[in-house]
Amino acid sequence: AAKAVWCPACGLAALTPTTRRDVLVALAKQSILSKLHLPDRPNITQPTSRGALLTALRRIHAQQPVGTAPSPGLPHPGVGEQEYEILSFAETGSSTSRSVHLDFHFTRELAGSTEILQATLYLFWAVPSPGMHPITIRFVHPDPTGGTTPEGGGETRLEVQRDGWATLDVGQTIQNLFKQGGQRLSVELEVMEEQGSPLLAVHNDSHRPFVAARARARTPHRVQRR
Amino acid sequence: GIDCSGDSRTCCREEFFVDFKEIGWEDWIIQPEGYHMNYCAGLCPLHMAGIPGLASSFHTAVLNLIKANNADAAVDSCCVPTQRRPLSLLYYDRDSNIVKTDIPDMIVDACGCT
Repeated sequence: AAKAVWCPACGLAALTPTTRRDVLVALAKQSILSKLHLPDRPNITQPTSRGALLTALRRIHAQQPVGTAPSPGLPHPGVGEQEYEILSFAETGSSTSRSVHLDFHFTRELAGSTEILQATLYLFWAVPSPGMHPITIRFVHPDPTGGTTPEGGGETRLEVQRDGWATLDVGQTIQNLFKQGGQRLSVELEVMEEQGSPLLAVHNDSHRPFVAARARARTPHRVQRR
Repeated sequence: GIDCSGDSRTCCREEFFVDFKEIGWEDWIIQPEGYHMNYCAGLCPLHMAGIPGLASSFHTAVLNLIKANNADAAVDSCCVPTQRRPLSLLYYDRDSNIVKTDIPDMIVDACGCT
């Protein structure tokens, strides 16, 4: 027993091979879940389709070719700091001929324990006629009563000129959302004119809107030198 | 570090692979297919303390000094990981988002006596 205090693996030798295997598998499971801050293994009811995933990965890689340095101004991860890359696909809410509502959900574990380094919203547009098409984008934060407050998240304008993917920096918006303890990012897209306005591809699986984010595990006692 | 062989009794690295399919985790972990966990096993006689792997470390030097100067304070040498690397995971989280992360110090690459 005294030796086991010093050598955690010593006890394994005394176990039968089957028991030893069971202990190690249990240890591996526990270790992975605790490092991912998950209380239990996630139950996946609606896995993202392969088409949507591959398109998203191609888009991200097209913007950041292999071997490129991180964007200027982004802090490098320190020793032992855990980084996450997150792909969140939109769930479509109510929509009209002029507006679309998108929802992105982030888990409590990520929202509560990470800081956002970079986040980009990817939207695929089909443009029926050439020219500039202005689109208003509103970020809506849920209020405590379960409703939404459009004022909470800010508003921005996007100009769409041709078919294809458009990107928007949403790093600060998600960081603010996490700071307020939120887990759901709601986005309302509104086109100006009804005729000849660009269409957002939301139902085509390989053109599903998504957010690609880089986050870092928040260290409780970070000391900064001024 | 030394990898364990059939008749080895001294400190070595035992390979251990957890297949995610076998434990029913392949539905939420997209990549890799398993976890090369590995662990350290075997004996560390006192004369082997500090080798291999930690011979030049400050802690080994301090422990050896304590042992040399005070027999009562001597501690048993222990077979522990001396080199580890991260485990890269691509997985679905509870909201079906796809997350990629490197969990540090998860794979035992080498073992040695403290």
